This record gives sequence, C-alpha cells and structure tokens, in this order.
Amino acid sequence: LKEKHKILHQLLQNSTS
Amino acid sequence: NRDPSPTVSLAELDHLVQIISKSHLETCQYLREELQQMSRQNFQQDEVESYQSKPREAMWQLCAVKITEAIQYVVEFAKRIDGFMDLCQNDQIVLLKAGSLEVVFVRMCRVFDSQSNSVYFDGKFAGPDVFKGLGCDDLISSVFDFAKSMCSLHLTEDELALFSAFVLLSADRSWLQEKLQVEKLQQKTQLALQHVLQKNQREHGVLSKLRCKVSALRSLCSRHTEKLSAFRAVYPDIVQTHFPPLYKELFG
Repeated sequence: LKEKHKILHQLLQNSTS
Repeated sequence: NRDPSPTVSLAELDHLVQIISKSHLETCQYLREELQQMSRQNFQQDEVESYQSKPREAMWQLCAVKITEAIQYVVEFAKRIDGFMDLCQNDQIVLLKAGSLEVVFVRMCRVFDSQSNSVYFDGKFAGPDVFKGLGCDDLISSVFDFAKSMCSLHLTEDELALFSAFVLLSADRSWLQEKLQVEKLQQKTQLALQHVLQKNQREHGVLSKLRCKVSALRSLCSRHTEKLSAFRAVYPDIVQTHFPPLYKELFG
C-alpha cells in the first residue's frame, strides 16, 4: 500500500509545521 | 450508546477535546475570522455561464485541484490527532484513503451558505449550477443537500473537529492491519464528542443525527468514485496527465 501511495506516505512523513 | 470506558477519565477526555480542536483549527483551510471577512459574494450569471461553458474535462480538473488542496489540509489534521501517527503506516494510509474526502465534505459546512445554497469555491460563493459542466448533477445536488443538513445542526468548531476525527478514525475500513488500535482511538473520540455535546447542552438527538451522516458520507464518496470512473473511461489521458498526483493516488 505504501508503494502505491508514495505522495500520501511522503506527506505523512513530513514533519508538521 | 456505549458506556464510557472506565480507562478514560474526564481529564483525558478534556485533553483529547483540546488536542483535536487545536488540530482542527490549525488545519481547517479557512479561519473563522477569514470566513467572516470573506465577502458573501455569489457568482454573477455571466460568471456562472463561463464555468458552464468550460469543457467537461477542464471543470473536472479544476474540481480535482480544489479537492486535492482541501485533502492536504485533512492529512495535516490527521497527523496532529493524538495517536494517529502511532498507528502503523499501512493503517494511516488506509484511513486517509477512505476518509479524507469524507472529512472534506464535513468541513464544507464551514464554507457553505444555506440561505443562498452556495459554497465558497474559486473565490466566490457558487450554487450547484456552477458545477453543471461536470455532468454529475445528481451527485452535486446530494453534496449540497449534505452540506445544508450539516449546517442545520449548527455544530461548534469543537464538535465539528471531533466529528471529523471520528469519521477519519473509522475502524470498519477494509484492509486495516491493527483494527483494534483504530477502534480504541475511535471509541475515545466518540466519548470526547459525547462529552462535548453534553457540556454544550445539545439535545440528545444530535449524536444520532451525526451517526446518520456517516452513512451519507460513505454514499457520497462511493458515488464520487463511480463518477470518476465514468469520466476516466472517456478521458483517460486527461486524468493521467492533468489531474493532481495525490488525487490519482487516492481515487485511482
């Protein structure tokens, strides 16, 4: 699932500002 | 009406309310002050016609961009919910894939004007006729009806925040790996929502009305998926090359 949702995964990884 | 879990104290519920409300306000796309300042200007007839005369694919692309922008704020909201980032990555993705658009529809009542049956879109307030070019009149009319009925509940920001979190943390989504963890979070959120509704002295029926909204949201989202599939069948290249990548990831 992570592989198919790279952008969402990236957004989740980005630290919250 | 589940009994409050003995492991959740009132102090813990108050804390949860605070965290989720703060997360909501930090990520709600438009602040209350901005909403108050926003001119309640509706699109003029010539502007409505200009949206209606756009090619179907251009209107779809515009809406896909707007939905994607709103979803990015929902992702930020999810990240700030206590316990969400402690879930496994698979479940974070499952919950957002299934629930982010539902939260966008919930949040829509903040930018919806019931009197004129219009929603803030692309700089002004737009009625359903602005979206005619999409070729999904039935879906658009259901989305507007949903927003209107959410508005009629007059939820406070706290209540809206908790209901959004409750929707996002739905433990019955397919493909969850740690269902129990999600269920615990959702149950706590529901208790916090009940707690706030009681504190705000809302009538007993509000919670059951909100429960009905959950099934309405699912129906709206599955109809959105159906409409997208139909659109994609006719314009596969437009979706492939012009739609936002996050939108394609979530709904493709």
